[in-house]
Amino acid sequence: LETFVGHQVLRIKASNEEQIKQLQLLEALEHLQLDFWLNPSTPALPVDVRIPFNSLQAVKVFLESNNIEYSILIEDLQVVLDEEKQDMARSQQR
Amino acid sequence: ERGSNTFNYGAYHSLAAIYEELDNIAQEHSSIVSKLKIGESYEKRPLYVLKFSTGGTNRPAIWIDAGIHSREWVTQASAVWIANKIASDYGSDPSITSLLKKMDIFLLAVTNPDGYEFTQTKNRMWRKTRSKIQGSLCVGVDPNRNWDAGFGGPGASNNPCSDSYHGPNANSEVEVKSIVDFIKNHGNTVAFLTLHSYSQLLMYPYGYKCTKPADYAELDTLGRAAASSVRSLYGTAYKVGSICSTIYQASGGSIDWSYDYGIKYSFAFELRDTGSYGFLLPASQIIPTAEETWLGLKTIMEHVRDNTY
Repeated sequence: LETFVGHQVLRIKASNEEQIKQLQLLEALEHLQLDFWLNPSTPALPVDVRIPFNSLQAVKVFLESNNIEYSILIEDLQVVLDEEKQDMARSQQR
Repeated sequence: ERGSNTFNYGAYHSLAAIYEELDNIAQEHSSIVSKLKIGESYEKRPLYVLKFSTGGTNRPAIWIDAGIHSREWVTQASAVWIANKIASDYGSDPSITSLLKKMDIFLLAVTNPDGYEFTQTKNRMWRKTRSKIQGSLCVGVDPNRNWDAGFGGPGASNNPCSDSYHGPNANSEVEVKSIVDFIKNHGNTVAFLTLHSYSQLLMYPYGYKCTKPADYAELDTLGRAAASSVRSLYGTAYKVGSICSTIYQASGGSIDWSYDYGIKYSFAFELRDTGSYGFLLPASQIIPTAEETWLGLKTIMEHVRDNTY
């Protein structure tokens, strides 16, 4: 079973097309193993991306050094998945 | 005793439990609901469609599918709730009753069963099919980039390890081909509605190109009416527009194929985003999501019913 301890999901708000382009560059960096839940498209829509623990630091430095605003949508993904599993188990018992 | 009244629609379920519930709905409403197998997935799991019909032959039909991206669990869960809603409301809701007197509805609740099973047992983040590509290290194709509509164009990847990999050729994924063949054999589908999550968008063609569809004005007006129906229940606000103008150019998508095939009323719903969980919506959100989505679907279906072409 694949686990996601320490993975975070960031919600990124690009403020212009230039920043959208920068995020699309980020999308192309396969070694970071980013999972875009919402792909960079227009500044009107957020960009949500799941980031493995090992890539977190690098991505946050990239965003901050380019003044790209972001917030943490999910602090630790595995915690949410564990809650989901417990929820399912409870409902099955019921 | 097993039956729909014991099924918890406000919870996520295994594939087996969902399939059992589809059986329950068909058995408990056998006068209008039947279960069809339209094909098998890559790993040989059945693709079950519920047909809602009051008879007649080859009536105009509305197609609804969910779960083509397997990790978007709220779409499969909403589809099961919607199936029970249609069956239960027939005879009491004048709108659904009159619709089923004229048309049929086909509902595919789990479009990507291999992927769904994989999210339940191995990797919750899995989105694609589970097909093995000859000579490739990676598994799976994005089933919503695999349709014969601008196939291989912008917004899809030719890298088999990418989550938006379009596959070796259009309809390479048996899950996609089964739907295409079913709709072509049926020959009288007039609406194609597909449920995705998330980001609260109601989209119409095109995605593979950024030109307006011939029916742009009608689709945009109908989309806005459906979005306001969704909003009327809990205030969930949707953006409405073509795929290309709303998000980005994305080739090989299902509603582009259905529209180009002549199915005028082709829409894709991206269900609610609470701003906290992405597609990992807690089970407590299933029923409110399904209820509001149903109002949007109903608005579109009523328009289709009254504007057959």
